[in-house]
Amino acid sequence: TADEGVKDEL
Amino acid sequence: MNIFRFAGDMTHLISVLVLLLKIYATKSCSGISLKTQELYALVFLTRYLDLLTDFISIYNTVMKLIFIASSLAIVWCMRVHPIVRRSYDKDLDTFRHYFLVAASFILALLVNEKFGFQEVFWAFSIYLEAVAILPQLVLLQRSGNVDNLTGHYIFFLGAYRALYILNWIYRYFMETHFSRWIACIAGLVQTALYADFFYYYYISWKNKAKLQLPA
Repeated sequence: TADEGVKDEL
Repeated sequence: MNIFRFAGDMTHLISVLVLLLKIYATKSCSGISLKTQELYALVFLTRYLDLLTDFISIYNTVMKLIFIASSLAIVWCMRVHPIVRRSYDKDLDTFRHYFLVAASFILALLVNEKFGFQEVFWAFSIYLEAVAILPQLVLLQRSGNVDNLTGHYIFFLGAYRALYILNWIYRYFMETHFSRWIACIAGLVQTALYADFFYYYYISWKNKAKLQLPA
């Protein structure tokens, strides 16, 4: 899972 | 990635494909709000600024490219395509959507996760997406009868964010430091705007009747 703050959703 | 988010992305993709099918199959965009389509193009262009800088996954990059390309293609069709543009309900699509853009941007400057270029534009895209459907819903009420594909398009468009809300609830409980309260609150507002449409869509499905919105 992406770390904090990185927008991994569309 | 959880099932709710994947289902939400697929529902969103289906809504775009249904709209492209409607425009391609009927060579018409009657009943579709160009203003809403322009707002969606702006939403994707401002939300995916990290397309070239942050690589998350192949899936993430491919989906971003699909959403950007399809939203621009739809706007192009409705503005430029010689046959399709003729069926645009110009005098019904009169919502002043520039106010939505201005309000979303001002709110993004005030309420964001971090006061940075990408973060402000990300918050802007979240707020704008929440209200982008308004011109389309107004056009729907004015044009009265809705063709099936347009009705399905709006249904899938509304359903995708409802699935995202389940995704945020899931991530909130499953991941320690997950917090997307900006997207979550905006997502709740966005889904609530579809409430009456969902009701009339359900009625038309139950009665096997044409989708009718009260004028």
